[in-house]
Amino acid sequence: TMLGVITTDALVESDIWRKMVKVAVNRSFNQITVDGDTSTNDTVIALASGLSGSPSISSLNCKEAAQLQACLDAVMQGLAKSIAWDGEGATCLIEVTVKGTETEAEAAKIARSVASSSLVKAAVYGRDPNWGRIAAAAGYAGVSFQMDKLKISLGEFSLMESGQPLPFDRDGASNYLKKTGEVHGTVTIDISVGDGAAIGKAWGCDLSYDYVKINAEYTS
Amino acid sequence: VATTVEEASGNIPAAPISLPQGSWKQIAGGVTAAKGFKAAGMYAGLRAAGKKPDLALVTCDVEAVAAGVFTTNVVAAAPVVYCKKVLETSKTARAVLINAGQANAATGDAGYQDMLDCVGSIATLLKVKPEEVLIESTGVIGQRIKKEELLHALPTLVNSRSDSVEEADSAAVAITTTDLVSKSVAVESQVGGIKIRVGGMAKGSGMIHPNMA
Repeated sequence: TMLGVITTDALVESDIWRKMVKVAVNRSFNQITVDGDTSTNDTVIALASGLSGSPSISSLNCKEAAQLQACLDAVMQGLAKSIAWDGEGATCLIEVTVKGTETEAEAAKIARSVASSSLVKAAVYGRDPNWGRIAAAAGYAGVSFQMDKLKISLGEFSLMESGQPLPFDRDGASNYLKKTGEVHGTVTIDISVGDGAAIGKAWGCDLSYDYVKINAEYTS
Repeated sequence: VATTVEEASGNIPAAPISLPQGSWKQIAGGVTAAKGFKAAGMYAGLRAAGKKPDLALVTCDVEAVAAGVFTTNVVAAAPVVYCKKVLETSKTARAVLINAGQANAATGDAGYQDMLDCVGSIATLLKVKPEEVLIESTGVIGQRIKKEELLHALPTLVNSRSDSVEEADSAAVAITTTDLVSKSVAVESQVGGIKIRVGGMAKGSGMIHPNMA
């Protein structure tokens, strides 16, 4: 289960605040995954006191709304990433960035598909730079794209371009995963699927033996 | 901006929080960083084992404009059903009460009544209307909350509230379950040339694949 409480002293009208919170949640908490199980209790409550003395925000289409939205996005993304980082049994955070779609929602959908893939997660835990699993998870996301536009990078290692696998330093890429896991760092997976301007991100973690152990023995 | 793991109040460390780049600065504190908010976290004996804090409260000195997003799981916990219902008619809230240990999900009418009893009690203590109190629960699915222990702890919880960083940290620890770190962060920026703050806390480690609306 994920829970969140967000507070601000900005002054904002109710309907605008609710829309802003929804946008921020879709860019953060709704883009994380640990194990693919959606809880019965997931909740984010966001409260705005209005006590800062800032001008009232009554429209989404103003500079003030953009400023508050950016802060809200940042706080929620910071918290969301920390949940994925702390995933049960995880040794690293996985950050998936997808570019080249027409809409942010399409990019986000592909990114989450990759971050959710048990095979990708297990490969990262096994320190296996398995670009095929990444490509497959992008392909079944439910977003159409041209396979010959697919580009995949793992950290600094380019694994696929124009839909073609590239020769790469397998030991180096494996070592990147190993070193990142040793310090509980962030593995980055960058994907491009076309020429669109949209970008989306998702965050997950690797899948280890400990995940099963924790949940086989869980009581509270 | 990345911070190192630091010790939070309570008995688990604080998470390293990695924020995207932007025109804000990270500041100390979490849910109490913004003006008007107080928090508290304490051990109320709700967990099956251990003495980690398990009951948290966030309050606002004024009626705060409230928004909520909730799981779209059809089998929604009693607090989710309640909060959705309240926020359909109410635009503001004064408090959020959170317990760890039992999720109060799939607990039927009895679980819902447990939650209403908690809402009524905390509303009386805070001298606010029940519909100004929102609830979150986390823990074992299918188990009702330990209502007697929770109700017994509420006066202490209310009296422990403060706007300090320490109480924000305590609250962040108190909402955790299998989490190895607590999650809390705050930023300061400007809106219309005026300094504003946004803070927050979260929990989660397993059963994580949110689809909230």
